[in-house]
Amino acid sequence: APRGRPSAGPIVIQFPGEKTNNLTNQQFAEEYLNRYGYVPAGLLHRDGSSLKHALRKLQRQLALPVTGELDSATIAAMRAPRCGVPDVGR
Amino acid sequence: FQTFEGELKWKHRNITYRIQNHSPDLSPEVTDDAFARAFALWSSVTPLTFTRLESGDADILIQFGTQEHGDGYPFDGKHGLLAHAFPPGKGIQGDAHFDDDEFWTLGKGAVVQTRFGNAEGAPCHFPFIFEGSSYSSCTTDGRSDGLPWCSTTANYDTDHLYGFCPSELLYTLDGNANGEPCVFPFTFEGRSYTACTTDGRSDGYRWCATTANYDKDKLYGFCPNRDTAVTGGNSQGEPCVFPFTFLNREYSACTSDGRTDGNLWCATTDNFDRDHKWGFCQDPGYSLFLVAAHEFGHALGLDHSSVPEALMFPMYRFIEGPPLHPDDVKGIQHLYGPRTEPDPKPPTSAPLEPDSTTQSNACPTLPPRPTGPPTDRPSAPPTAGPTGPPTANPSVLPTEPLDPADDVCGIQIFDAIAEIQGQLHFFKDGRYWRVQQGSKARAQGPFFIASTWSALPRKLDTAFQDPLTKKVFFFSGQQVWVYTGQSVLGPRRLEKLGLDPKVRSITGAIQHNGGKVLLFSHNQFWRLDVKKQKVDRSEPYSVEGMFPGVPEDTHDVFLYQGKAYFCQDHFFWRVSLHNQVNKVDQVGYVTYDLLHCP
Repeated sequence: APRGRPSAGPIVIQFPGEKTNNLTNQQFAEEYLNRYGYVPAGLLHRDGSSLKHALRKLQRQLALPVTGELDSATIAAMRAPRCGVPDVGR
Repeated sequence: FQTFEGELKWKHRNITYRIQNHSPDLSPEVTDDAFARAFALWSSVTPLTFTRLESGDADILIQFGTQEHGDGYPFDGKHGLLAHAFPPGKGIQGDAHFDDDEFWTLGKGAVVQTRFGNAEGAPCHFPFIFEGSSYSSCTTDGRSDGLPWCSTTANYDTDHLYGFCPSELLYTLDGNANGEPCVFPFTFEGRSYTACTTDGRSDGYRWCATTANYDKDKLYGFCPNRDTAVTGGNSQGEPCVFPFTFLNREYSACTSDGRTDGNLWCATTDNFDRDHKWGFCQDPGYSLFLVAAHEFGHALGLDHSSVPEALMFPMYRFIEGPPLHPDDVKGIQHLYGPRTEPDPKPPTSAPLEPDSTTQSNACPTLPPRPTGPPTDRPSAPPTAGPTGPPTANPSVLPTEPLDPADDVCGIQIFDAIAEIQGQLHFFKDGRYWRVQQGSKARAQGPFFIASTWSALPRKLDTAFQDPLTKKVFFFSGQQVWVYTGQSVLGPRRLEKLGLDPKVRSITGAIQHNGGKVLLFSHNQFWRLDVKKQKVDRSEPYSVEGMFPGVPEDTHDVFLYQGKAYFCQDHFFWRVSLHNQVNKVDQVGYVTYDLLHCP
């Protein structure tokens, strides 16, 4: 039988009309922390400790284990459907 | 619980709200009821009252929108961010906005509330049985007017309880036409539209005119989504088209291929690679009642809670029980105090979803909102076609009195004749009749072409059904329409099929094996590849050369029970196509031999 082409894995495409969502978990988390008020825009890039601090704050607010790490439970919580009102600040 | 910084709250107790627009996902009655119940949650534990205003300024303005919707806080497409609201105050403060890229339900899938019929507005019961077949969505089977309907019990055949499903042919939302249904075709900026459109808008909402000419009358409404509609993507409100081609593969069901998030999607034309039209397939959706209750908490002054079981927790969670947690009650009573009267005021309308615990058995007490004069209301129950598969048998006849044009036996020359779903269809001046294969019974009809295939003009030249895909092609003048079930592609110009612009009309069609169809225009024909929707070559073949013995200038050619019929005047020449030999084996009368007229 003819041999199929070797699989290159599932093909992922950019669907028209849909915002590009190829952010890494780190980028996604930074955007989320900023959007929902856990850290002011731009401050995360100065040092790693601000990310840990913001993550701890988020984990407390969302009743997650407080690790200060971008673990799978935290990522899953960030990707869950939610209200758009910021959790912290106005 | 938390309150907003500065403990923002309303200074008065009689809070007003106004629903500015409605989501196409839900009927206005279900939406209004969900909001009323959401407010009632808060009024049951506080001294606050909530009064709905139909116009003017209200404390809480409720709005559906997508992406950037005017407040500088854009939504993000399907999933993710669902809604937001502003704390109490003037202007935009207190307002609640809902992302209409979400699929709004009561949390357990599409809510298909019926109108009219004989089930007093009960919701559809899926699946249901009609003529022995099981249906999991609304159908137009059994009707000739194109209106989707459903059974409101598990078995229509035994219970005969039915209602009409959301459709632009039944009503519109908001706009300025008082909910009147769409009128097709309608004219907008000089162009003719045969379906709802997003043209002329930047928010992606589908609309239609409710008279034949929007340019003149300026009357419009928004189209409700049918229960088969996709959400999000770039084809909101359109139905999936199956099968569809994606990366050169054919798909007959929703798929998550091409995505990393596992969400199911489908194309809304038969070829994604070509048309790039797509949307998400239906899922349980988000409960508008629960999300609204949360947002109204913000609108009253509550910030997000860190108690996961609380309604004011920021993440969405579907629950069927009473959604207020003691933390929510403590929070709202911190702002407004407890309820002082002994009996909480009930919601302004009876719940469609008793205690939020049931959906399919819910029995609404609101009467259907009138959408036009009584004569506009469909009142005939869905009826079974005489024989054959249910999908092919619209059988409700036009209600006008019979006039000579309705007598099929009085018609000498038909515009087009075609075998569709095993039945011979005779088209003439906006009407059609059909004859059951092998039956000696008189033709059924007339039915209105516009009711069954709303995009088509009155005068057709030719029609045929592709035996493989079941798509039905209609030709009129230099235009072609392709129907897949109820969805239509077109009109497209004949040139798109690779035909010379000089071809003024298609006068007949004969389906061949292998996805080929012979398209006739008077004395010549072309071979159409149905899959590619292109003719094989630009040079036509001669009818005389391939079909010796048929008249020179036939006005209609069609295939029926495996034989080709060439019509001239009220006669036909039947050609047997067996063994590669095309031979006339009968000359007969259309009226007597095909229509069985006396």
